[in-house]
Amino acid sequence: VVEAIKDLVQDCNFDCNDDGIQLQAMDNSHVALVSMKLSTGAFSPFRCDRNIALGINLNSLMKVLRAAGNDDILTLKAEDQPDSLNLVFESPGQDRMSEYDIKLMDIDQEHLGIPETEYAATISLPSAEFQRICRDLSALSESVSIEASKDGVKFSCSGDIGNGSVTLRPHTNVEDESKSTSIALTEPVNLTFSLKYLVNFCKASSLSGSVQLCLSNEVPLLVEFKMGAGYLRFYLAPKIGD
Amino acid sequence: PPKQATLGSFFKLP
Repeated sequence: VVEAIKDLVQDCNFDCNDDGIQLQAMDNSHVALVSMKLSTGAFSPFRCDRNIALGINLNSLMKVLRAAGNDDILTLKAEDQPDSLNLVFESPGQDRMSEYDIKLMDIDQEHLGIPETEYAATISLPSAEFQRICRDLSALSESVSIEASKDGVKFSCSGDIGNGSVTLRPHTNVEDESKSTSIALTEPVNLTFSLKYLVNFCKASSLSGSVQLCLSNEVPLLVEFKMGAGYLRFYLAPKIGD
Repeated sequence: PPKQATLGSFFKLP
């Protein structure tokens, strides 16, 4: 998760309570927002005696996380009114244990109220497919138009060297649900977004085999990666004409 | 060309 969001947001409050750990942060330009939830089910055990916000610089956190082995068991601990977050990595065979503390910071964060939205179009597709489309089209242009109709979803762009488009049609993979593409639509939508941000969101592709795109005309796009016990959501403000 | 909107115009600050 940290790897997936660290290029978008730098200083974040990890809000801990009985439900788990949540994070909401906007990028510096206020164009994109990250919203993450790791429910208690993601941890074993999880204990939180009182609500607490852990202000963490993600670059610092990454420096420490890189010291962990892929299969290590990670324990995160913070005291009441903490100055630091304690991280312990234990190898699966328990023959190696490393321990780090990283300094916490006070982050005065504006929490945005995200209205409950009934989106006009909800598209599920393999996350690798979405990543490929964003990468391919970003070679041609800074922006992509996403046009959803009952026939399919079309990603198109135009730039100095020419233009390009990718159209996906609904498709069911009976063996692997995450490889299916589905489109639920109440009305057609057509919106334009910055590819730079979408390419950035796709760093979360390794967290989930499928991704959900939720669109309504003239509102921010929601890109959601569902995780076993939580989610990673990205909101992106559209580009709007005159 | 279309202009980039910011989230503040869609989401409410508390």
